[in-house]
Amino acid sequence: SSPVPRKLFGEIRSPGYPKPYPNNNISIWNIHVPKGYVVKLTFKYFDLEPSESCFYDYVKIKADKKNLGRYCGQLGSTTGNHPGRKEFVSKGNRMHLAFHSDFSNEDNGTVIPYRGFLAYYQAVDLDECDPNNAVEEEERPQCQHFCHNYVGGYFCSCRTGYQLQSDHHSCKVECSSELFTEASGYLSSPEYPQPYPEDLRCNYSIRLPKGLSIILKFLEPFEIDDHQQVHCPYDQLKIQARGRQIGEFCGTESPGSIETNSNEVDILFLTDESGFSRGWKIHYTSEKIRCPQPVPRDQFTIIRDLQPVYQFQDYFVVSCKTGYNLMEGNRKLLSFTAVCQADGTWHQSMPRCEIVNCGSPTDLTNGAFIYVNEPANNSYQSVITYQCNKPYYDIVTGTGGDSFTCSSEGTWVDQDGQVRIPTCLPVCGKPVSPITEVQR
Amino acid sequence: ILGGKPAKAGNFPWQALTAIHGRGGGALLGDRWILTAAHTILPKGAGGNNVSLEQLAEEANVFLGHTKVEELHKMGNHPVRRIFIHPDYDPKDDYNFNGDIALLELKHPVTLGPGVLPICLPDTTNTTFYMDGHVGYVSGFGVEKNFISNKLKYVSLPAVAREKCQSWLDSKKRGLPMIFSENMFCAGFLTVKRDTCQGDSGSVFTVLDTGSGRWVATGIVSWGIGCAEGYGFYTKILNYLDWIKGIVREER
Repeated sequence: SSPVPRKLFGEIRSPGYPKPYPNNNISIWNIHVPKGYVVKLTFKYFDLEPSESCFYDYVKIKADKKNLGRYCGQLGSTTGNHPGRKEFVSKGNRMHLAFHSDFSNEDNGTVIPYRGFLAYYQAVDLDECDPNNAVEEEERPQCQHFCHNYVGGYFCSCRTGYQLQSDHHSCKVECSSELFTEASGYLSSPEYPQPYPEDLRCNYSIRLPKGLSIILKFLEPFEIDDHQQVHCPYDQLKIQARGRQIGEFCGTESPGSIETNSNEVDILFLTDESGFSRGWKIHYTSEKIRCPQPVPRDQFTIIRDLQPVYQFQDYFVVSCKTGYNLMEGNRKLLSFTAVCQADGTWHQSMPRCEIVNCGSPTDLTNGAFIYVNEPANNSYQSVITYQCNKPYYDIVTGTGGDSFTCSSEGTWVDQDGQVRIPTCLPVCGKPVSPITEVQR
Repeated sequence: ILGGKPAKAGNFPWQALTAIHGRGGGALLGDRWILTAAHTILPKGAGGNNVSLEQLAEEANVFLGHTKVEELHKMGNHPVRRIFIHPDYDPKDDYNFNGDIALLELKHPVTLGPGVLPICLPDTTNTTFYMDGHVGYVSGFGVEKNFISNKLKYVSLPAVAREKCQSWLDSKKRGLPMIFSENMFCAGFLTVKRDTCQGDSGSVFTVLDTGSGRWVATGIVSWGIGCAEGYGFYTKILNYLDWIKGIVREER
């Protein structure tokens, strides 16, 4: 009896092979390959004395506490049991070989020199994950969720939300800190749509870059233990955005779609010690957070290229109708742009448009001005006319005339757009009371 | 003014009363210029009194806006910024009043009204105002019957043909070799006692341009031999228009 060293392959020869084996011989080999492998044995050469039921000389093979057969004879012999090219595979990592020869090999007084056998064995990877390969019930690898075979071994893993335990086989629900950072995805209660386990303290966190708003869409079925009179006394699904709870759900009526307006959402799922509800599943997506639709403060404000929706990083430009100034408080603005921020607010509030005021017209030396239209003020499109103190002065104007209009630029301009006001020049040689000769 | 009439308010609103070297007259041009005779500023025969024009401007008194001297004074003096004397005027030549024209620039423009209005200058092409017999009017605060007048007077005088002026001068036996240049004209009568006199110098000889309806200054009271003893002689403004406009425009 000789143990075979724990190798991955080898050969076994009958005593004296290739010389004829001796009589009255019992030889035993115990093949032992490393764990994770099985033994596969084949006979390269087999030449034993044939006999009925291999009564005289034989090779007996055993593995996994089972006889794999008793073999003798020669290739082509009518009696005996030649193994041929048969492959002997164990279920475990051991195989037992026994050779027995009787007292003679004579046939009708003639000694026949049977040469024996030469066998090869090799270690073949055992797929521990195949339940058919289990040797015994207690040895069957029982990964609770997933089994992964590799050459010489295997390992277990668990479904999402479960954690492999220290025994490397069992899985326990682990949902206390699930983090999602993709722009969209799915999350559900453990085992969904199978009933969720008891005593859960699940916390699912969705964290996206600033400026994005998370949208939660509940899928069917939606089923959480509830009570007719009391709100969610047993199990609760709580949704929080930026630390503020926006809803607590249970029952069988799906919450539908929820726009959180937040880039950070936490979903807490708490269950008690019993229940048989199927749980919930959420498909979350994200989009750029939206800002309120800009609304002009007055009828003179123009929002350029008004969009139907404004989202993070979008902007709008405001101007005023001709003759109006952009104002922020008492400050005149040359331009205005507002940008939608990551928190869904505009970085500046809407300005207003105020009518242009040209101020009081320049006084005309030796003259005056009058307002032509109503109301008589200095606002955009007001019109004044300059006059000189007649009959002592005469007005001298540019080509634009003596009427001035308050322009959109905030200046008084004549009909040619010029700002220079007329001049009053003295009228010469026109006495108010000229001498009058009466008597001739 | 000899043989004249008192002026009423508003008859001669351009009339200025000057007090530079004694009483004189002037006429308002525009709203800040006084046209007058150069000899009211630099009298002939003043000797070696070399006062600068800046000093004279500082001390000059100009009054506008009334027919009464007392009221004129009450209305206040119009300060003079600068004085412009025509370069042809020679204060040393007692007998030649050629270039007897000057401009005073007021420091502040005057506000026109019924009592203060400017006189017009003649059109450069119009020489009819100087034709023999063309009547004009001269106003002034000058001497009348040996007394200096406290009220503005005026007299109408006809312009006289140049030959008559020269002929009359030649006939004068006083022996004053007065020069009658082409930049002068004479007006008045030989026998009628109507004339300008001392104190009227600088006042303007005006005519009514019937075409435009405006009164136009054609001359400046300049010199004469006595008063109402013959013709009076006036600076011919028509010949100095370029000089006047040049100064007024440059100073603008």
